[in-house]
Amino acid sequence: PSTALFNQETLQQRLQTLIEGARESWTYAIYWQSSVVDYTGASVLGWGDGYYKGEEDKGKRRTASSQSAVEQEHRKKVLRELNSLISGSSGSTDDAVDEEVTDTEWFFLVSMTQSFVNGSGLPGQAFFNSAPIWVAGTERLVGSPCERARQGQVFGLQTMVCIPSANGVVELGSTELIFQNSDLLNKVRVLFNFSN
Amino acid sequence: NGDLPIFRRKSLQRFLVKRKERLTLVTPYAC
Repeated sequence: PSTALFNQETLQQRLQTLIEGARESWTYAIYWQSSVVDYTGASVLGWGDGYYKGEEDKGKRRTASSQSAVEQEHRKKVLRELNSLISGSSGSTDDAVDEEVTDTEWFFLVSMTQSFVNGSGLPGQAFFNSAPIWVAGTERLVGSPCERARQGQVFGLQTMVCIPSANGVVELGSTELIFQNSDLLNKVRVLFNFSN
Repeated sequence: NGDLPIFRRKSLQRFLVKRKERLTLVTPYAC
């Protein structure tokens, strides 16, 4: 348990090091934690931690969904409720929750509710096959058999990467088009091989 | 519901704090 707690605590620094130290412009990074769910040995990947950096060029891409007033009101309402849940005060007075919620912020938030059983989804496939998955380009995301990849494209992503590690999967996403490079794969291996 | 798993709660809290910082940077004089 102490090792697991230590790893949980350092996850955030590892994700931040990965994103802030990258040459490319990644929008977010998520660590999907692997755990065994029952006596059958079925495994599930659930939310471990995440680091959201945001887009370099905010105004660059706003999809139809983020421009709809109804959609924006819904997102702001959810953010207000989450803010109240976290701060424990009802009727949050925090101005930030009344600012526009971008597509990638929304995608990052929704990701916290997701999990992947036995090799399902992009993270599940990477973990199950112990092989990185690098999807670069709108067409490839749209054509992906994984719902999460298609969903990412709807929210403005052009690149999604899932890299398996000993205890889970590191996922990165970007609104920029970024082609596969070994530098990132090696960094993940060094940062997330928890045996070190 | 009120009982968020601890991992998510901490991630969510950090996301909201950093979002506020980002927005302050972008619109420092927002009334």
